[in-house]
Amino acid sequence: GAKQVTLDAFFGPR
Amino acid sequence: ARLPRSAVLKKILDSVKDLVKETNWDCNEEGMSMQALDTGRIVLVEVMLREAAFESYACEVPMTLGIDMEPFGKVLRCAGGDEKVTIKASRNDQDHIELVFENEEKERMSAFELKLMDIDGEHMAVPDAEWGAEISMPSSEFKKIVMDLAEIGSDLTIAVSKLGVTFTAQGNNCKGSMVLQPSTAVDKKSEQVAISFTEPLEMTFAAPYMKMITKAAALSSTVTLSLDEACPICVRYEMEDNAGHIKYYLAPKED
Repeated sequence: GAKQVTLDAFFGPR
Repeated sequence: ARLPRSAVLKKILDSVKDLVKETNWDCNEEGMSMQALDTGRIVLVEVMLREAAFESYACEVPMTLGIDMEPFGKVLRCAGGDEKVTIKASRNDQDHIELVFENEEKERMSAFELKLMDIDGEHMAVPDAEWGAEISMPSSEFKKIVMDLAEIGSDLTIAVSKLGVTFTAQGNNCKGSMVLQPSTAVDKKSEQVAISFTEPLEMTFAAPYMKMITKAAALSSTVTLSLDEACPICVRYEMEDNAGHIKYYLAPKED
């Protein structure tokens, strides 16, 4: 099935 | 900070406690807010309680309150849903906060102290996305769809096209999909389904996380789903009278 991605692939640290 | 009823705070806690064990609450003149990641870094939850949510609110100096959700939940469970809640944080001794619950007619008052923690919570920068699609619908309907389809399969696919919005779940021995069309027939705003999209899209998410997210339905009768194939989904619950919101960003599953 599809693989879970984490938010680190989209959001950087502020 | 004084809330007219503890119910809102109880509901907020219920909406985040499965995802976040401890978090910093940032207090400033605007209100109280928190942003936290789950341990798997798959969902980010943001809560904003604006001054409008409070019967009275004063914040002379911005403060960050490190709260452990477990004891906070235990203290809040001692408050009746209709009891007034006052939270006090002193700038002099920042090692605890005081919570006072008052039940007007019964002349009952209870006071608690909660130790504060030193949490080095990292804040994530969430860029403002131009969303490919936005769906607003009754939060109870979204909750039922997610809970039902989560029983069918662990992946929840959300597709937006001119057909409407299609929720699909695929399991080993069964598959199910539910299509919602924009509803203009109903007049009550909170019952309407509205869909806007720039181009058709389809994304897949982990149903167990989406289930946890739908617990926030208690805070708002409507939910807004914002999707874009380049971003995590944003599931937003706006509270009435500009009192604030709870927003979740859930990372997708990709082939």
